Amino acid sequence: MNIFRFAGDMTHLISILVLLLKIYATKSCSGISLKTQELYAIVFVARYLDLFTDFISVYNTVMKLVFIGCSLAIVWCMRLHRVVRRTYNKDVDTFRHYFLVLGCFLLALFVHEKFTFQEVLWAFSIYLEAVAILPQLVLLQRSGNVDNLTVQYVFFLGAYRAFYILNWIYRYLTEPHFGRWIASVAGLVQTALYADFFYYYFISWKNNAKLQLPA
Amino acid sequence: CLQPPPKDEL
Repeated sequence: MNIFRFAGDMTHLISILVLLLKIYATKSCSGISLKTQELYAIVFVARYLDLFTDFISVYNTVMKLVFIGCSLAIVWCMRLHRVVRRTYNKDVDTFRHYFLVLGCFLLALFVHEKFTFQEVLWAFSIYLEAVAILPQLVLLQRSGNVDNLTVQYVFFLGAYRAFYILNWIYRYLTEPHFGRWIASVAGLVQTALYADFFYYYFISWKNNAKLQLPA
Repeated sequence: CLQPPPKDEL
């Protein structure tokens, strides 16, 4: 474990807690893409299949359970909670995310570390996580100005993978035979997708104005 | 061939 990875995991955890706070405090999920949340639930379930087979550490197991639990709870909340689900505007959350699932799965069938069930699903989860934010970014652009908690949620979600890139650079430099090319390349793509969001986030922060994404 | 190292990252 290194500081970059720990910072990344904590930033990821904060992003999920901010989202839970927003939904719980405002009893509303307006501005949140259910499709992105469903993609994240798939990412965590597909990636953490080794939860019961490979014990890495208490920290690793606890964090996996938290990520799976929170992502499923958020999807449940947005689909079934009698108050929250009425605030979900499905007519603006129209990204065809099943194509993302299919595309990432096909890519994982061809590009993976080892052709085993667990490794192919792991690669699938890495590719899917890289593009999972797209429905949310599209929804942000469509819905113009959104509430602050949603903006913070997307910001922390983008920042966590940037920390992971520093972690991979650090591990590559300090550990012999460390090569996580699939995760590193996908992580770069994932962080790049946030680039314009980060730019407009910084501009809005500098001008102390609300975030305005160009439509 | 050797098993890829366990995924110790989240």
